[in-house]
Amino acid sequence: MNVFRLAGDLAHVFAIIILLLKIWKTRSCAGISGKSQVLFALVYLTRYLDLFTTYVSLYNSVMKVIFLASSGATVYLMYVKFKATYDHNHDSFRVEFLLVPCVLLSLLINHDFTVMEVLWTFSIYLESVAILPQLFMVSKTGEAESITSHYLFALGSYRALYLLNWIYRYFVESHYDLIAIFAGVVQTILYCDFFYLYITKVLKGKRLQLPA
Amino acid sequence: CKEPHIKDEL
Repeated sequence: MNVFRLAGDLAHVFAIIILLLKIWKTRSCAGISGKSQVLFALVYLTRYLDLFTTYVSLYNSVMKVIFLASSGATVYLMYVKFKATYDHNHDSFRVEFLLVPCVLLSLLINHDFTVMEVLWTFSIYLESVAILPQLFMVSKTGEAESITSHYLFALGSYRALYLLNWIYRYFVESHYDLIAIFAGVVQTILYCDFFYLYITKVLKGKRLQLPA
Repeated sequence: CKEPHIKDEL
């Protein structure tokens, strides 16, 4: 555990809490892509199956349970409790364009051809692109509420901080995982455009509105 | 012999 890794994890938890609180307080999930949230739930489900097979630390197990429970809660709030506020029409990204390539890639490029390892690899690949339906929704409506922007910024920062963690671990512990690094780089690149808008607009108190 | 792939991250 190093400072980048811890900061990354905290940013990740923070992002999820922001989102849950926003939905709960406003009693609405307007502007949030349910498809991205379902994909994230799938990411955690396929990655944290090892909760039952391998014990790393109390910290790891607790965080895994937090991610599983909070993503489950988010999906429940969006598709059951506050279903009426879910903006179907703007959430039109075709998820099969993400799921099919991730399944194929995880079958082809993995560390070991076992069920657990392929599922882990699938979750890593899927996580890197799971935000696309949300970014697509923002680009379609041309704007995002500031709370949604804070959520996206925290969620994007998490993987960027993990990149620093991997650089640190490579030099200090000689530990590296090419699949995670490759997917992490892709994931962070997808947020770059958003980071730019967030820093130039949202932090200056303006709404995040895309140029027409 | 191949070492098992370590997954200590989230």
